[in-house]
Amino acid sequence: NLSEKIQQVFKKLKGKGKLTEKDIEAALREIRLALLEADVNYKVVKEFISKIKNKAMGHEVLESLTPAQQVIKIVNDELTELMGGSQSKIELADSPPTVIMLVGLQGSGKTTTAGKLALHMKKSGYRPILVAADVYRPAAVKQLHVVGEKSGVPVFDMGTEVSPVEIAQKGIKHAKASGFDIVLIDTAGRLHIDKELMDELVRIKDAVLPNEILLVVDAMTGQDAVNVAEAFYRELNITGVILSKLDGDARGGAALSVKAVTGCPIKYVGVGEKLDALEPFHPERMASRILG
Amino acid sequence: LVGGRKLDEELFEEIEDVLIQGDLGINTVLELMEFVRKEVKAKGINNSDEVLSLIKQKIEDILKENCEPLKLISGQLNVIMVVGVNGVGKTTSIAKLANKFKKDGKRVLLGAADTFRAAAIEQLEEWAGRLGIEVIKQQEGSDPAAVAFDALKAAQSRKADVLIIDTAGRLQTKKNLMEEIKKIKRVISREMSGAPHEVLLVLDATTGQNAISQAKLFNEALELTGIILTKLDGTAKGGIIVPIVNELGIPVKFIGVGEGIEDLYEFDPAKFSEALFD
Ligand SMILES: Nc1nc2c(ncn2[C@@H]2O[C@H](COP(=O)(O)OP(=O)(O)OP(=O)(O)O)[C@@H](O)[C@H]2O)c(=O)[nH]1
Ligand SMILES: Nc1nc2c(ncn2[C@@H]2O[C@H](COP(=O)(O)OP(=O)(O)OP(=O)(O)O)[C@@H](O)[C@H]2O)c(=O)[nH]1
Ligand SMILES: [Mg+2]
Ligand SMILES: [Mg+2]
Repeated sequence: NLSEKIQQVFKKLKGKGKLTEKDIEAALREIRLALLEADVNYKVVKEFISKIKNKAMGHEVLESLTPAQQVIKIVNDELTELMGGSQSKIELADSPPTVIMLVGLQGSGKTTTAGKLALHMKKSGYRPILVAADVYRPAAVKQLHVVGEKSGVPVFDMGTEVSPVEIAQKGIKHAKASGFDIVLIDTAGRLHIDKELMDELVRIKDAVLPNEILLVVDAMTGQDAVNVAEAFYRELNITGVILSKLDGDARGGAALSVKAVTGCPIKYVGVGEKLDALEPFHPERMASRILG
Repeated sequence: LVGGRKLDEELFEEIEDVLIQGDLGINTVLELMEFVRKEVKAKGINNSDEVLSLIKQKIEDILKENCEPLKLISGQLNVIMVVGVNGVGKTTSIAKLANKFKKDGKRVLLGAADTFRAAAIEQLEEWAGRLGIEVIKQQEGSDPAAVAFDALKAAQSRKADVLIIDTAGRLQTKKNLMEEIKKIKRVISREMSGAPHEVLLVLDATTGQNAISQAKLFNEALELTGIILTKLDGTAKGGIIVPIVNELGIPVKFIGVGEGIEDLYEFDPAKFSEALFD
């Protein structure tokens, strides 16, 4: 692992007495490799390395009896700080219902996550309702109904011949009239470069004024995570991120990339296919996972 | 990255960045850069156009080394199993494949062996309905191996040319789910010698280094015969298949470039290599 690699790097140089800047450069190269292997975007890696370079070159490291540990601590602390720090709870509306929109690429886990959030909200004492605004994917509405059944949360749908904008509007109206205080809108997966479909999301947003727009990102996403996050942030001003499929062994560097490029908090992580597999995001755990 | 530039360290760094961006992975990228630097020295290359075409050709060669299209055996049933982690595009790719075979005049049958995920059977049925193809299914929650078995018997009795089996998405690190997929393959091979004739791993082009672990573990469990690389219509390059083809020798047989039924093409190493630098 990275800690051992840096130990190795410094061991080779221990005989030469005090550590020099060149030795730290070697350690920084190992850190860069580790972050790239963890799928952190290469530009984010460059920025991160230059950020920690000064601290790593400081005399606390150069004169330390355990310089490798010092360097690892600097990296870990910086990663943890970068990924944490902001509000990680759902922003509730001043007057109900709170409207939450789930968006993201195809297959990232939106529909399943909508069900997980619905169950979580229900267990927390709220009255959530799910809105089926994916009219494109075969059996998407049925999928949300099954998910709703399993979580004990009702589903509002208008079939697949009505526009998602209208479904969202009517869904909110129905929620208000029936006393639901949380509305979770499941949208169709789409490419961030699909102008028409990105515009559709903007129109849904303008029509229902969500309190939260959550980008669902697959934890195994590679370098492309920055492109996706940047586009969704620019078009929709997303308010948060949910990292799905963290129960796999992907290092999850996409988490750092997405946070670095949007500044949005990662609010939850998906850790399984069942509807109770939703956990709050822990930045320090994510940091050590990324570092491997 | 434009041609007509002088050959300097900055150019090499830019090439490196392009390849890293393409998800080839730092280890593969370093190996490729090492190769390029050696060739540049050995052949006295002094212009950037030549360096670019050198690296594009090297990548194409790696991919061509293990490249073969999917070929159906004529005059008999061909069983194709489609596997992969969650959400990568298995079910959609099966619909696309079924469409291709049907247009070639083949009699196609589908097996809905994802008995776990919400509305998975309905999703496959909707695609099949659009194509006029039959789906063999059982209740949600039933044993997927039993569905695969039923589908195989039905395909044999109906004298189908192709049976494509859809399976549930599963993370490669989940031992019980990997045992389940091995069992599905065992049941198929016990019932028909030589089957399954194809075991295709579906990989999402947006996936990073974890795709290597996916390919390794699914290959160890099932002996993959090919890869379908989906979602290349996005901005992700899918470069992770370069180390996968290079190290595991599994050929990429198709690419998915959209959500429509026609959005499936045979893999072209030259086009893929070229696209890495777009
Ligand atoms: N292991 C695991 N699987 C997950 C998780 N979240 C979702 N999935 C699975 O990922 C697959 C895709 O999930 P969906 O909810 O259909 O994804 P989606 O974003 O709604 O897909 P589209 O609507 O087609 O864009 C399904 O097989 C889910 O069961 C997770 O946290 N862990
Ligand atoms: N843009 C694009 N989307 C695709 C492609 N292939 C599949 N999709 C979409 O990806 C999402 C997931 O596809 P599925 O076929 O349900 O994936 P799956 O692997 O069967 O998912 P699970 O069974 O839940 O594991 C759907 O929204 C598809 O329309 C592709 O090549 N390009
Ligand atoms: Mg969905
Ligand atoms: Mg499927």
